[in-house]
Amino acid sequence: DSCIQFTRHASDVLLNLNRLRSRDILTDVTILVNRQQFRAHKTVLMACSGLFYSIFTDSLKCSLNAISLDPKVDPDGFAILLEFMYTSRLSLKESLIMAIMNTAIYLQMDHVVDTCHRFIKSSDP
Amino acid sequence: YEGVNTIKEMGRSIHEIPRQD
Repeated sequence: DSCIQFTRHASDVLLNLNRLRSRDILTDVTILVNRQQFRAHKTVLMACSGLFYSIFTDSLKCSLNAISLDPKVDPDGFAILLEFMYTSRLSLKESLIMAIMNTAIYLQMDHVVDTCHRFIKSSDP
Repeated sequence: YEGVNTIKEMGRSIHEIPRQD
């Protein structure tokens, strides 16, 4: 027996999901971070974040079409993590590293938190 | 897929959704 593994399939699907997001097609939730708004797909958010997984598996909350995050969350840090969810690329700017890490802790994105820790350690003189 | 002979296909797997129509 044989099977054909399309090696680009996962990244091709993610690319298309990101295009859908940028065109606001089938996005089903608005995330409010302070006064900034981010449109996204619930399925992508819950596949990447423990916090969103908990929210959208809760039968009372899963149908919400807007979610307000803790006002302490930095919108720039959230924007970088949302971009990561849809692209696999984490932009680690030194000026924003603490905001990104604290937002990743809040969103329960453990592997990203570990990566931020390693980045901070490696840039510590 | 253990024991299955896997052939790798490196090209695109699906159509590409355009950035904008």
